[in-house]
Amino acid sequence: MNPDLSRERAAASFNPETITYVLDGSPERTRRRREIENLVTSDPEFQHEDPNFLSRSERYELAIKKSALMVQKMRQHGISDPEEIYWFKSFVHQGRPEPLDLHLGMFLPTLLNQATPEQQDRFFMPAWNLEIIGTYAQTEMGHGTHLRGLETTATYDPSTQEFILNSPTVSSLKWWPGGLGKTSNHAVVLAQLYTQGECKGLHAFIVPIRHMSTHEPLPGVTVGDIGPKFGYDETDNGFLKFDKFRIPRENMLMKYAQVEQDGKYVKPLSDKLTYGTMVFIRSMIVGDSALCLSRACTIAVRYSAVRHQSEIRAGEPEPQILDFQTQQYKLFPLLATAYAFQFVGSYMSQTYHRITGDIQQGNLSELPELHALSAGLKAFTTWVASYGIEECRMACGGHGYSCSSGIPDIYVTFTPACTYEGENTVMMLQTARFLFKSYTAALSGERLGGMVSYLNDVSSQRVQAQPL
Amino acid sequence: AGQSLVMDINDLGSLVEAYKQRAAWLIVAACKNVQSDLKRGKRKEDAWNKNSVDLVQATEAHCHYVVVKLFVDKLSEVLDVAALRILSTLCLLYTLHGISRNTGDFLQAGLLAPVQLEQIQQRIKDLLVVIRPNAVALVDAFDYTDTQLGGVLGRYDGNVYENMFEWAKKSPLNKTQVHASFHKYLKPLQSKL
Repeated sequence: MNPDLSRERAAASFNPETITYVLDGSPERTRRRREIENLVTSDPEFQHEDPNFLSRSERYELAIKKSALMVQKMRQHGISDPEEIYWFKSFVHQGRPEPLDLHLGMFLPTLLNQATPEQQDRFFMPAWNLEIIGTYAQTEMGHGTHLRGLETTATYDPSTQEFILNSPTVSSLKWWPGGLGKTSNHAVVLAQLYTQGECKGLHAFIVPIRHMSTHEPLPGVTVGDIGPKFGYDETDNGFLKFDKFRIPRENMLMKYAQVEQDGKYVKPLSDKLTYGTMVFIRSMIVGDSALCLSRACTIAVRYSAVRHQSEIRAGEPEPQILDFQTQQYKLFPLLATAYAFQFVGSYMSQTYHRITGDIQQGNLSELPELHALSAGLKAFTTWVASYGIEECRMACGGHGYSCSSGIPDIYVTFTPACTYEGENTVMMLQTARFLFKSYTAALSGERLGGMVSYLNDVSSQRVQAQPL
Repeated sequence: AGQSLVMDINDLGSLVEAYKQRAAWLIVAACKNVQSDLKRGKRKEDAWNKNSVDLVQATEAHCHYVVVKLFVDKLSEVLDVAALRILSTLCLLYTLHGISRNTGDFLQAGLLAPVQLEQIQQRIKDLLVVIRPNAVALVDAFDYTDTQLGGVLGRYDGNVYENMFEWAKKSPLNKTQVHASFHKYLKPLQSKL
């Protein structure tokens, strides 16, 4: 043990274990998390060469190999609780993305939240057993955050009771979905639904894209990898093009909206229900902001305690970098932010599960605030965390730029969160729309609840606005 | 002048109130600008776009208030006295640092007096000193293994330099002492020059 770190740990005024329990929620959960972690770290089959020394294709192959092993081992160990799956997966892939991310994190939850019981019978078990490997194809080359602009069409043909999927323009190609390029054989596709000559807006369809046994693309489907990105080497982000590709009527996810055999359209309770998966992911991203920022802080703080440079008093030995006030001023507010985001992340996760429980009971009253809060906090925390990880890298000097520090990988893995699942500025404006509605409602005397209840006071003019 | 909402800059409760009032103040101002544009006959979309910078700033302030509020709320759940003390210090640092990065809002909204900003800046530096002896223990509490950190700089045992050297030796470029390109390109070049 490095003597500096020994001394640092001896000087602490508290036992880190007690705060670990706070972060996990209880000593029991800490114990269980470590138990699951040990299942991975003590398993020789999960050992491998440092991915930094592999090519992109090798990193993708290693990730697939580990994912296949991961699924088998989770079955062997009887791990099925969603949070424990999340832990196991993050220990196997060391926090890096992997080709099955969207299958586990979006395709399966979408089946659970948006499929009818009949559709779940047909698709869920094959997907759970990875006969069906799915992704979530929403974003297009020309449209991402602005969902209403998506161009892929699904036109209902009552004579055959099928939907005809089509990519009318090059900008309508599905572009970016993780696991789409080479891994998946199915996709949840978001497309503009046309039936009886009318456009009914975005709906979700389960679409087969590769042959279940040969894994070859199906006729009418063009699919592949979009090429290298700024990181995310392990993930085959892909493109997908439809040429009048037909799927049965029963493949439209019909829990909330339906198309009957004759093409008649039945509206959903709320158009926000289609976006349920996105709200779930945004809630999770808030937690990811905390995880990635706290990893970067861990590296930067420990290294700053080990690293000796320069001098504070002439003639004395080189001091620890962490003794310079400027280094503390860089790192400690970020450390405090990492803790703040850990608590926000667990709040968002609890709130998401509580409100989706209410939705299952038909109570949608808190859906608008959940939608707005997850969008705003996703943007707020990812902007701050992305900047913070970069600050931690620079606080480590030149070695922070080496992949041996671990920070470049944390950064390139995390920073896409500022643009995926809703570009941050657009997210902020979505939340602003909710705040504007709340403000207007408060002015007309409506009582607000939740995190905007403080706007109730504005109707009594306690807050005097001055021109910005 | 000199009036302010916050009486004691160490009082987390009144700091949360200040963040709340700052958010309300920015939201009200941005919404009023939108509404006055609508009254002047601007189309909804144009009024929205014309005020979108203010709307984003107001929303950021709302999110900032939510984060501060949740941090303070969490403290009430921490039972261990020593852990509560250090987390409260972190929470105060996060809250004051957030104000120091957005002084204009808090001053314009009349939530803080200028003299308090100097106190806040000084208080932040005092808090750095308090956190310094606990910094390593605070990151240890995140409980990441070296594998999860994915590198050698943040190793739990702190033996960074030896392990960085071992790491570099494994780089594929070091598989041979002399890389094949020397004989393919440099050697021939040298003999031609």
